[in-house]
Amino acid sequence: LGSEGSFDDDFYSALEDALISADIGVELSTNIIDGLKERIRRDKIATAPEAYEAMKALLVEQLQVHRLDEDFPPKPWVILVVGVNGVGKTTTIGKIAHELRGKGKSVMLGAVDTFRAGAIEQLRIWAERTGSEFIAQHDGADAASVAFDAMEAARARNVDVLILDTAGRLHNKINLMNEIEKILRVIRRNTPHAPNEILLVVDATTGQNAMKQVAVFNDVLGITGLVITKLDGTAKGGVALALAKTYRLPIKKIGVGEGIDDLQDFNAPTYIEAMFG
Amino acid sequence: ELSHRFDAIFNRLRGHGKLSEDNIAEAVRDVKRALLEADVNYRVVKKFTAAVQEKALGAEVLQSITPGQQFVKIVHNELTQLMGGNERPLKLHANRMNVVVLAGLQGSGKTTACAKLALYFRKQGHQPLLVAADTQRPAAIDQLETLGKALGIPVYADRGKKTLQVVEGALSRARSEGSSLVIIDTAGRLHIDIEMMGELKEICNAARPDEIFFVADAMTGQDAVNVAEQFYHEIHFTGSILTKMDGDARGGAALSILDVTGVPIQFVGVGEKSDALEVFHPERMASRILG
Ligand SMILES: Nc1nc2c(ncn2[C@@H]2O[C@H](COP(=O)(O)OP(=O)(O)OP(=O)(O)O)[C@@H](O)[C@H]2O)c(=O)[nH]1
Ligand SMILES: Nc1nc2c(ncn2[C@@H]2O[C@H](COP(=O)(O)OP(=O)(O)OP(=O)(O)O)[C@@H](O)[C@H]2O)c(=O)[nH]1
Ligand SMILES: [Mg+2]
Ligand SMILES: [Mg+2]
Repeated sequence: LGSEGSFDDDFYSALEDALISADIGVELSTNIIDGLKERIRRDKIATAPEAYEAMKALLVEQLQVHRLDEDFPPKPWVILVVGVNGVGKTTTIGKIAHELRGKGKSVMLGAVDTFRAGAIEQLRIWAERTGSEFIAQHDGADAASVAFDAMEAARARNVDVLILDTAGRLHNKINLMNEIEKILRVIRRNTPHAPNEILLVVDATTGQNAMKQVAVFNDVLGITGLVITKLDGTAKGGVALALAKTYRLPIKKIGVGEGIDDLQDFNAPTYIEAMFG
Repeated sequence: ELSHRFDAIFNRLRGHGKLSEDNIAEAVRDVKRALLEADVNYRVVKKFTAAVQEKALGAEVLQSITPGQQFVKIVHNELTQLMGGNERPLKLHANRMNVVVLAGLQGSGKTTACAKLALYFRKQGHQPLLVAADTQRPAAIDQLETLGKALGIPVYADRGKKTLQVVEGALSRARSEGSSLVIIDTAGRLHIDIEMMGELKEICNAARPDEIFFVADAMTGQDAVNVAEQFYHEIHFTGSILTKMDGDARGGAALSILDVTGVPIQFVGVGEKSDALEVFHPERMASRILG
């Protein structure tokens, strides 16, 4: 016992199933199992619980991506929030605003989703709930022009943080990706240091399509961080591992509910423990 | 019409004259991988590939002179059978009031689907009434009212009332106005939220719907099985709507949902506008999943 012979095919096959069922994906799951076999050999792991812990340690390693936070953030600190439809962008913005307000920051929310029914009103409610300023035009207005207005208003009112909500958009829709690229250009032209953060919101229930989402949004905008939402469900958000490995993007926050407080900092060991506790 | 992935599997098999059991096993592994990459749940994949392997090891394939073609035919047939095997028409009646309820996870596309169904059925001669029974999401009522207004379809709403009161009020109004199709939008909820699933059961008991649609996002991963199973267990939905099919997700969740509930997918959402609703095509979905 203690060599790689102590675990049979069924053991590894069951682990691989567990990885796949967490949405880690076929290729990465196979790599993880290969890595585990190597580690079992190297560390002479002899028991199933130890092997399981070794696998979790491997998974945690996959998720470590570091990016330093600003010591002296410029003002306004601008966060652009993007992602496909229904993932939780607007709600996440409300939660982030609440967190920032709790730290004594002044916050402004910009309603750059001028397309979807009820989007402006939804964000306005979050602004009210969080004591944030609110800037919007009207349904059907040009999204980039609202972004411009928001930049101007944030500076004029001297807010610490401006968070821009954008319309959900499928990454395979060229005209919609052109629009978000235009919004980014307008922000940059207005304020060269902005946006300071471009957050892509990903739904934890999403399968392998999350890889394509990140690929395209990253290619078009240059994403600086991910938020993974709806981890309070039964989806494990395993696709985060392949995302971390492939794009080296930090997961900034996770969403764990629909309430204003349901936002947590990302912590790799906690994430993996929740996945395979 | 077969997809690229299928061609690759087929071509690998075609290289051989007659097939050995090993050839078949390898091809089945290829299919398994393709389905997993398409987000079909791993348990559903195992069941599916076991069925394919069994059929493929039959005389038909092993003795065929075009075994590759035979194998691909088996896979495609199994898949199409699973996708469309439960097809049935909607239980909506011409000369009375019909009620449908839409339910599903947060953000799956229910509110949008309500407006789409309203337009779809109005074109068929129905008089729809949309019901804004999501009393918790910020501006959910505004969202449905805006959609209804743009279509010229009435929306029943009662801000400040509880969900069940809204449902009762809506049914009452529908009866007095002679609406032929009451479409009830509900709040997104987790299948593991006991309280909210309880509320959903109460909505269905009060509404006594002719159809209950489970609304699911086409990009859902492995978790689709758990969600569908639980929703089915609680409310025995009668049909599914797969949304955001205009995206590029392979949509394996469709297979998982069909396999685990046996309930037909009736519609697919193919865009954000109210006219972006299509009837489900099993054959097309099978090709898409295989990639
Ligand atoms: N359970 C749960 N629900 C969430 C979470 N985050 C958001 N939601 C819900 O998901 C649904 C969609 O959230 P939105 O904030 O409207 O999503 P969005 O990305 O802005 O949607 P679009 O603007 O339409 O693209 C709402 O019902 C939210 O309450 C989360 O972490 N957990
Ligand atoms: N591209 C595309 N977007 C869709 C489709 N169906 C819905 N959406 C979008 O998905 C997002 C969520 O749709 P909603 O109708 O608000 O979803 P919901 O299930 O009612 O959300 P909750 O009430 O918060 O649970 C919106 O941005 C919709 O425009 C579709 O078929 N294609
Ligand atoms: Mg939004
Ligand atoms: Mg809704």
